[in-house]
Amino acid sequence: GLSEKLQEVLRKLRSKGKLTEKDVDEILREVRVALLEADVNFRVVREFIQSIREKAVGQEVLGSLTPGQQVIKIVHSELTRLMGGVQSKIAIASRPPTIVMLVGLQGAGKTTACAKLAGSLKKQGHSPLMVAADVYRPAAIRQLEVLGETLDIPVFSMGADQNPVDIAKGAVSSAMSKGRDVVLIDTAGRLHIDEELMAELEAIKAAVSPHEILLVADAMTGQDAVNVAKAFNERLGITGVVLTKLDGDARGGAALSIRSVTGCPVKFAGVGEKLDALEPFHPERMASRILG
Amino acid sequence: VRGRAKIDDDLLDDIEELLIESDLGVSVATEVIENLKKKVAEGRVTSPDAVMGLLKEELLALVGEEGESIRAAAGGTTVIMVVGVNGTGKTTTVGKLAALLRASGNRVMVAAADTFRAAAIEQLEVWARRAGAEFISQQQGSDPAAVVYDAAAAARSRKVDYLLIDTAGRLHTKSNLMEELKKIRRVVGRELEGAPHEVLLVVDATTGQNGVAQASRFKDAVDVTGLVLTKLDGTAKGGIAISIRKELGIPVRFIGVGEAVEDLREFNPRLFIDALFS
Ligand SMILES: Nc1nc2c(ncn2[C@@H]2O[C@H](COP(=O)(O)OP(=O)(O)OP(=O)(O)O)[C@@H](O)[C@H]2O)c(=O)[nH]1
Ligand SMILES: Nc1nc2c(ncn2[C@@H]2O[C@H](COP(=O)(O)OP(=O)(O)OP(=O)(O)O)[C@@H](O)[C@H]2O)c(=O)[nH]1
Ligand SMILES: [Mg+2]
Ligand SMILES: [Mg+2]
Repeated sequence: GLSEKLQEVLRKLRSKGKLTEKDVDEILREVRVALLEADVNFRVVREFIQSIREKAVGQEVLGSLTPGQQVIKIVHSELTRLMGGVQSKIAIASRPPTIVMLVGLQGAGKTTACAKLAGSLKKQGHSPLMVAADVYRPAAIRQLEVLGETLDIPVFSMGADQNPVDIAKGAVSSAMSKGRDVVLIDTAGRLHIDEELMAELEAIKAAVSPHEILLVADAMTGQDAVNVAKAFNERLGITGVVLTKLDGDARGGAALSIRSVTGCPVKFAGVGEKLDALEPFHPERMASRILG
Repeated sequence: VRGRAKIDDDLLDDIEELLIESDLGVSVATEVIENLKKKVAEGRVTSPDAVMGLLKEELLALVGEEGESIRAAAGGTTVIMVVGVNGTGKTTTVGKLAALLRASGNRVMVAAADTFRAAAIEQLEVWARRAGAEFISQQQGSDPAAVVYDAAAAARSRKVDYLLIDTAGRLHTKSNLMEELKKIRRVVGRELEGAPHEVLLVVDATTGQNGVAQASRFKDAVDVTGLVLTKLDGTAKGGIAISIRKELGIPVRFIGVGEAVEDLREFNPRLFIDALFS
């Protein structure tokens, strides 16, 4: 539930019929700490608190809630609103194949997410094709192939000596000739400040015009989440986010940071290492989790 | 925060923002600022430059002024166990560390104790080859403790200088997986004198406050002796390492600064603190 300090402040203000500005500031100070401890970006928190302050001053008792509890209710609903609605669909193209590209920092969970998405699409009646476009990481191609074998989903690969742009193009032609209706391109992890590798992603995008470009991000990411999301979005245009490792106990403030700086929907949540561990992202649950 | 004319609330607010944005966390940042304010009030610092100097000294004291090197076995094989949550860079770090140890002429063996994740064994095998290290593995899905048992026996009979154990990524909240890690530690401890001599927790520099919970749980389970902070070649500052050292006393031993075999450096506290302000 809410942090001890926040509960303490609410207890102290319990008997008040109406909150003064000073009371509201006291509550918002603790909300600020809670959000920062949850890894929401410093500036995102500042903007958020300012917007809440305007709504919160002058709150009166409403029903069975104390004014303090009212403020928290406003914080929670505002957080939920900022998280966006539930948008957990891959945008299926009117003419197949639908092309999905998975991008993000090293180790975020792209390869695993690629397989989870492919598995879920197969269950929904699609015929997905996974593409091994990571030619750098040792045994990356093998990793995707093993996942493909487990799911009985084909993996397109041209080995580690080919250019990822050519691999992506080859995969799309192969999908068209073999009737695969969704192509999921697993790309190598890279830093948003690596000029050469970011240009590679732009080249893949230019070559195959993906319908979805999903940023895969780790739920335990801290303040750096805004820098990463901003860069990937500015260079590529992200259409959705997959937030991974939500089965841990990270509060996941990165979700709010990413959403607030890109405006992109968080579509899916990775909730485990197994291939069925992918859920639609739930904005309200995330808001509660962030608030602590 | 550079080139300021006077010490005022604005300067202190900017310092607080910088510390929080570097992932030190609110409570550590607040504590550091409170200490600075006290010293300013006592008249111990009178210029913004002096404040910055004091701030750096304070942070240096928190992260540990001296880098310490890897503990070696008294005789026989030194065992280094590498642990951490998923995707932080353990396997890559084991490869880089093997190469580093090989460069000073050591005989190095690497054990593939991640028998779970797809192609984890193959990935480590490539790294072992790059480093010129011996490689011990079993089939996919076998008991990691059995791999470690084999590796310990081989290390003993071949008189290997260093045995590096790569383990599967696991979230610290999964008790069955933490039990598996404890078992791995017990097995290597029985088979090799004093093992493991180092238990390195690999933490991604982009990690936020959850890093403290990770370090705490892993420390409780397998007594972590040092940290490897990876992906510092990105834009994250890795300030979580300061909180981890402050709260749990675990020092940073190495930093990862890239994906190539040479991208592992011994931790230099002063350079790390300087980088927070660049
Ligand atoms: N617990 C948990 N682990 C996950 C989740 N998603 C991925 N992982 C694990 O995180 C680690 C990294 O996953 P990968 O799929 O290899 O990550 P990646 O982004 O492809 O990595 P690079 O290609 O090296 O950039 C693996 O151990 C995965 O099993 C998740 O939702 N929960
Ligand atoms: N930029 C950068 N990337 C790194 C660094 N260390 C590791 N990586 C990359 O991070 C990704 C994950 O590395 P792994 O070594 O597979 O991580 P792991 O902890 O063994 O992952 P699991 O075994 O799945 O838990 C790979 O793409 C690595 O190349 C580093 O210091 N800098
Ligand atoms: Mg991958
Ligand atoms: Mg590994």
